[in-house]
Amino acid sequence: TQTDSVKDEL
Amino acid sequence: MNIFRLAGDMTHLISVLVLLLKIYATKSCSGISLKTQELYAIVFVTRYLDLFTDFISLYNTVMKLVFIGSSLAIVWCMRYHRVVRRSYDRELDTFRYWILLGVSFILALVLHEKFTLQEVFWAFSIYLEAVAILPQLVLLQRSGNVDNLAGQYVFFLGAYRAFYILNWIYRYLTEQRFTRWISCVSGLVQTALYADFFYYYFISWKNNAKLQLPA
Repeated sequence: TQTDSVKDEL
Repeated sequence: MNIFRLAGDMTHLISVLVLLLKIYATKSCSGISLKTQELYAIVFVTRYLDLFTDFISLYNTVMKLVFIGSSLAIVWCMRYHRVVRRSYDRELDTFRYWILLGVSFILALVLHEKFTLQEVFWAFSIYLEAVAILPQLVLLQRSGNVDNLAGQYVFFLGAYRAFYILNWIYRYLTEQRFTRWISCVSGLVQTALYADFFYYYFISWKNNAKLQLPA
């Protein structure tokens, strides 16, 4: 599962 | 991606373009704080450590490169460009920003999502960005008259994080597992620091007068 800590925001 | 975040990123990009325009068009950086520019360069370098490891999207990668490249270019210009550097208000830009760096780093060591190098530096960049504008706001108050481009630069820089707050609210409402407390709280503090600037900016815009910040 993709951990939500992946920073997709700038 | 949602409209609030896109608006925030575009506003942030506009603030960088306005600053680049001011420096290249007028060959002057009067009214711009080199310390704030250096803090922003540190913010982007420490926040985008995942630039070469995590590929989110072409947009994400391109924007990261633009922000890192422009902030370093502006710092280089203000320090070494033989014409621009002469207009730097060295004696007014005296904010002791080591305090901001130290406090942000200590806070990042205590408050972070995971205790890894990347996450601690990410949290550091979030806390640092919240206070990075302080040298610039102090410089504007000391230099009294604010030239249009410098004022517009600070205005757009403040507005972008306000859009991000709307983005976090939207994502919190639409995505079950979305929690970004570090970003949200820092973003609120960051935007609050602009509150008085926005007030005087609005007054000057309403009275069609020059922006005057009380000393």
